[in-house]
Amino acid sequence: DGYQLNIDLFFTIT
Amino acid sequence: MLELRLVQGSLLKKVLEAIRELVNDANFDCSATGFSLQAMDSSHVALVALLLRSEGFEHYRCDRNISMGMSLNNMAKMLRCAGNDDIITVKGDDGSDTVTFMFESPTQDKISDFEMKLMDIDSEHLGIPEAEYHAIVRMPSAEFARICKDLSSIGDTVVISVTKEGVKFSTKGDIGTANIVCRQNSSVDKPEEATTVEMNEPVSLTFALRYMNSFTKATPLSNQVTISLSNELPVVVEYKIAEMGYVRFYLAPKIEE
Repeated sequence: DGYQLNIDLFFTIT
Repeated sequence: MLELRLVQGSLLKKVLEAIRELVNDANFDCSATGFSLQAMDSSHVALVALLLRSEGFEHYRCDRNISMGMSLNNMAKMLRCAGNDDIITVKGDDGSDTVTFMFESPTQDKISDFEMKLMDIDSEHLGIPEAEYHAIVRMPSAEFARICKDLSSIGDTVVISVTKEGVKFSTKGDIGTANIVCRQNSSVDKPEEATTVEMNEPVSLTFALRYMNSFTKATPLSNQVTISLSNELPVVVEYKIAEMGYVRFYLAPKIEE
């Protein structure tokens, strides 16, 4: 069914 | 000192019901801009961003930026004690470890206050850049909820594909496959029943239906939902909160192994 990516890969910590 | 008076208290009740399945504990941030929250689910797959702008409150006093850690389940327990027509006021004091919710009936004959313990929550704040999306779908929120519910009885993931024909939601599971195509119908009489598809580039992305179904808990907040998609980026599922702001859910895609 595919590999689930994490959301924090896409946004940087401010 | 913090004092936020919301005449349409039911909005806050609906906001809590919209997000509490996804997030257990979160920091509510209060500033001159408004009352906001940003939190990831415990698996770091989805993120919720809430904004209730200060102008949407009848009275909004926030002397300095303050962050209040709350258990959303406990907050929901307290807000369920407010009537749907009640005015809700949120009160907090600097340095206090509690927040007070005051409920006033519309006729002012019943006034309740509930004091809730705050909690210390370590959370990272993520910067969410403005993005140009390849495709933006606007559709009735109830229709989107129905599609997510229907497909999750067949499969665990949904492929959302946007072409100039419309938007297609597909799934497959042990018992078979399902495809639901929604075409643009912006000529309908009622704007809340319209489906519109803006496409710059064709998009096809795969998402876990469990999260999509959780996002649809926000359906009572808005007649329409906006789904913004770009290849290889998280989808944004946005429910606007009339005159006040929004709840946005970000969900990371699944990719081929």
